Amino acid sequence: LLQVKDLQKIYMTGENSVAALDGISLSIDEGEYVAIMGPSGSGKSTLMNMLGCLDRPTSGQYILSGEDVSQKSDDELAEIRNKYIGFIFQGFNLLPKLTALENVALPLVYRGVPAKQRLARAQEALQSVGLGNRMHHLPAELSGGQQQRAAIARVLASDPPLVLGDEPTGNLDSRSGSEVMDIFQKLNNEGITIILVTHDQQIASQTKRIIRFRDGMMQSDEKVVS
Amino acid sequence: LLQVKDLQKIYMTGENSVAALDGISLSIDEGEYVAIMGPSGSGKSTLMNMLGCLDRPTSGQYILSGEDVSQKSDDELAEIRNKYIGFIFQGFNLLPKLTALENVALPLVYRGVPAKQRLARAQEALQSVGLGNRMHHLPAELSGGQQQRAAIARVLASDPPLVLGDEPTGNLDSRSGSEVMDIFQKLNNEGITIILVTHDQQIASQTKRIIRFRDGMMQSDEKVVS
Ligand SMILES: Nc1ncnc2c1ncn2[C@@H]1O[C@H](COP(=O)(O)OP(=O)(O)OP(=O)(O)O)[C@@H](O)[C@H]1O
Ligand SMILES: Nc1ncnc2c1ncn2[C@@H]1O[C@H](COP(=O)(O)OP(=O)(O)OP(=O)(O)O)[C@@H](O)[C@H]1O
Ligand SMILES: [Mg+2]
Ligand SMILES: [Mg+2]
Repeated sequence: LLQVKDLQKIYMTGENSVAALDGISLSIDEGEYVAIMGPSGSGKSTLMNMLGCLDRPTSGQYILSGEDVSQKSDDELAEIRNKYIGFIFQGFNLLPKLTALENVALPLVYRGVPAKQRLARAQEALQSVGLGNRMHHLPAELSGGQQQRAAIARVLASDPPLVLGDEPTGNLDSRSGSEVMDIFQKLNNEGITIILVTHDQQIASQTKRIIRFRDGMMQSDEKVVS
Repeated sequence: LLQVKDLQKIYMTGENSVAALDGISLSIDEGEYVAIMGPSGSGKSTLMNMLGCLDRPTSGQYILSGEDVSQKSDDELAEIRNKYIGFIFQGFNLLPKLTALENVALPLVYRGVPAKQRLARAQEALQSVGLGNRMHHLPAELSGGQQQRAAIARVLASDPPLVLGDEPTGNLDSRSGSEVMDIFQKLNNEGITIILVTHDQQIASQTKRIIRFRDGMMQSDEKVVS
């Protein structure tokens, strides 16, 4: 499904350069369930931004469904994101002036799904993460873990073939966390490709493959033996 | 040091009311090291906002160092916060237009600490959490865990007698997380009172007392037997 070759991302701050990604090569097939782990600052979110077509590398290649992403215009990238990729951000990134329900329905607006269907799918997604009684709250009226679950519901409602989750259980108690992992497992059983960044070895062991990062480079890449 | 009696916080959203805190009573002595755990949405951050003088209860009492906080004006609360309380927020709450160094030095500005000393203390605090080479980055130029560590450094630089940490290790790998816990242990050994909200049983077991919440009420309150 996707392949990156010698991916580099170098940030310039003033005179200094930071190599957030320092030559990453990997490939992930359709239907895989992958965890990405590594120390704080090792480049995990930066890689997720590349894979999610939210940012471009400084050098190297990203091939998604056989097409070279670096050749795409910004508009084409936006269309790929809206149609094929669901992103759960490390900072949730909910729109502060929209309710949970409106936030969750928003990707479906971009896809032209009719209003009645959007509302039904958004409600169902929120109920599946236990937020059925928080639908009309603004993000500021939700707890940290509720905001995180709303961000997860937003991806569920749009049902994309590729799900990218950046620390999707970081603000959840163990029970809410395992409910979310049950949802991911169910999606993967249906053939959806899932890539999760996590600091939690327990969460990573529930996926099928663990890639470890260090200083912008891959340190290891192993199948999970359950 | 602090005592709350029958604390209630009721939010109104439209016609519905949410009892985020539904009658909390507890007392914490100087020098204690307490963990607060509980399901997502159970009221932990709401309690922390009360204890940190960032918000007022709907009813009930909060007595801090022998004084009834509910009798204080907003200006007096701000002064208490600036002088005595260090807060690590669940969402970090760094100011986006200030560098890590400026963010960490800011509480010292409010306290009238001279510029040279402020810079020295802020630099030292950032180095102690491993951000010595990220001081001049803006929050958007930091990873999630680096932002969290900058928020921790901000509290360390101002060295307050009461530290409130809302999920301070939620975005950290296990090694960065244990470095942060070493810092908290060192502070507590010096007599600083520390209250941490955490979803991580491993983190909670490193404190001396665990209070568990459920639906805005206290479910249990136990000493940690190591
Ligand atoms: N401004 C608000 N208006 C309405 N409801 C609110 C508001 N702020 C918080 N709540 C509700 O109060 C409850 C407690 O929220 P709180 O943030 O204290 O939970 P928490 O225990 O910190 O959860 P988490 O572990 O997810 O961070 C939640 O159910 C939340 O939806
Ligand atoms: N805009 C930027 N400008 C400069 N440096 C940046 C920028 N964005 C990220 N970085 C740096 O790139 C490195 C990798 O960041 P990234 O967010 O990918 O880390 P991460 O592995 O997700 O960390 P965490 O586990 O803390 O979330 C970090 O050291 C960070 O300081
Ligand atoms: Mg990250
Ligand atoms: Mg909270």
